[in-house]
Amino acid sequence: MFELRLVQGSLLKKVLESIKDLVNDANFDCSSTGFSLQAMDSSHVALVALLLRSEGFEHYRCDRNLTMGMNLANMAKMLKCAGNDDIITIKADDGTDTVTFMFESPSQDKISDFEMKLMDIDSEHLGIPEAEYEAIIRMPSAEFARICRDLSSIGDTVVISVTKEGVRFSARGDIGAANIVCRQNATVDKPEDATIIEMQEPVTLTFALRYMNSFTKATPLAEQVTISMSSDLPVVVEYKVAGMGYIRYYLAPKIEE
Amino acid sequence: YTLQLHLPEFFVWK
Repeated sequence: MFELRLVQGSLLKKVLESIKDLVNDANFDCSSTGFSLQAMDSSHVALVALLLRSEGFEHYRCDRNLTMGMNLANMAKMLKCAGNDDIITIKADDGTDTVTFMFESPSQDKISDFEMKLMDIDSEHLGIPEAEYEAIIRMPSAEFARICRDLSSIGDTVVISVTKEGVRFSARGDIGAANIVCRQNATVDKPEDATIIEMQEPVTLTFALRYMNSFTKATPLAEQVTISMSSDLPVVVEYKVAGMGYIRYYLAPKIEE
Repeated sequence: YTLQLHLPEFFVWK
């Protein structure tokens, strides 16, 4: 028997909105430590890793490890039927091939039950080593989303370059070129507005903007985004899920030919 | 011209 109950159901709604455009079908891994997922997009260029720890739920029961294969678009459709203030419960009985989503309104005067068939998806997990990154940028998530959106109107590729001056986002295309430089800015009154750059080494990497824009769908989850870079590794774009865990996106770089 | 790399070139399959 597996059951989780999340009082702040809106978090789960936002999580699905953050991943459903990148990955079609994925396995949710349920264990005593929590509710997680790791899945690559169809081209194996990007990967999303989700972790919601069990202690972050109001109620969490997982009698034995369980993998639930789901079509994320269908799951998102069902979660869209939950109100932003609803309590969301997900449960699956052992040996059944369905999962139930239950939505309770705050005043408990409306209870909804949605049942979805589970899928058999062969899980393709990658081993992602913990790494020391040469540069780590923490900045307002809305700012990062704005930069990715603006640069994608100039070109389809962004060059991210971290130096001691700050972080530079560059794009070029048929109509011209654009450079956006963000400097370290720790002296703000609200910590969520700060831009903090930890740089061990200067690093420059090139990425496809369409994946970066897909990652920024997670912006509503967190005020800040962390971008970790190293010369010979995929970039990690991480959004914390308030007090529960995170959504991490990994993106393979492009190289100049 | 930029060549898009893929994640399995960096991370090993479990």
